[in-house]
Amino acid sequence: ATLSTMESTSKHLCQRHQMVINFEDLGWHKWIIAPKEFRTNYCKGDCPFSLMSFFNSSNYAFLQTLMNSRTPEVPKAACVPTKLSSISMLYYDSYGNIILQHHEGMVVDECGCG
Amino acid sequence: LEEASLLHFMGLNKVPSPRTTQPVPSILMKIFQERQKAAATGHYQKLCYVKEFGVPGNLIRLFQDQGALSHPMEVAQAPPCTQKFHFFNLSVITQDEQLMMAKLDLRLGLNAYNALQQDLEVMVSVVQGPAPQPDQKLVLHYLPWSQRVLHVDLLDVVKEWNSNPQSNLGLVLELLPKGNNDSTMTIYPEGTCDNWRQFIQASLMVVTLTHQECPRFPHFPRKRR
Repeated sequence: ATLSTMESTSKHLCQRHQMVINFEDLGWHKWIIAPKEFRTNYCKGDCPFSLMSFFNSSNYAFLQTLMNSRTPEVPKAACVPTKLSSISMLYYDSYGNIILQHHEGMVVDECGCG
Repeated sequence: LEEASLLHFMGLNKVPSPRTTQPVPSILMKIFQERQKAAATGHYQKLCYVKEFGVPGNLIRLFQDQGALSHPMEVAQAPPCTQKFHFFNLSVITQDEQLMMAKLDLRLGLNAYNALQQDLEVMVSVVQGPAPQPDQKLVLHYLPWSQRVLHVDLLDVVKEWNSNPQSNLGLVLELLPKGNNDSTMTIYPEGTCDNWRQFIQASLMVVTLTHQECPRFPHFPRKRR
């Protein structure tokens, strides 16, 4: 397929972008004891077919993007988290009990076309 | 609504707004900080064991004493006041959690004993009948003069309360002069009952294991066929 002439410049390509979740900003600081905030990322950017091999993309992302070049109704692959990690949280519940629990999938470590 | 659904992953059905908040015990903050350090250095491991307590578990709760709310009768008790009721609302423990530890922490404030010369015994009993007098003595602890904190293992009691919530009528803590089980003998702490009671703080530390997070650990004892 011919590649679109307007190939995305690198800054529009799928990548992770730093984000800090601050519970005071969310208005949750009254019941979340710790952490007060934590660093994570969000995923944003284009998944053009030509550069798919540079991303830790999945096979179906290749095929889906290939299909997009033939039938535009099929969307390109999306820029999504490909590696997550967890954090522990210390917080109050509505009865005033204190809970310490580990929550999976809270931090985005890596992004890719999926 | 969005916020509630967002909190669902934390097992909460609405944004918590606790009326009173108990202080965070140092042991919980220590466990939290160790886990954060492990996660930050990439030594994330499946957290299904609480080494500080020596038990399997991935969910630690410190239950707040709701005794004052649930036992107005003790307000009517005139001096000498040697009883304090404690109640812990365990309804937040879900069915897929396995109880691994339940420890009652009693902190006996200094002020309540200033004027008392004799050593004291602390009796912790399970309230079993509608009448306030407990039928079963759980633990008879001798409280040396210097000791201020008592830990009482309540795992069996909490398992019973969790499997049969109606049986959870709370606990009674009683102070008696040492070696004298005759509760007619009285001790007069300083001041009024409320003054005495507020210096007795109780909380219940519970560790549970959810098999969804920790499939490796021993499952519930299977019912024999």
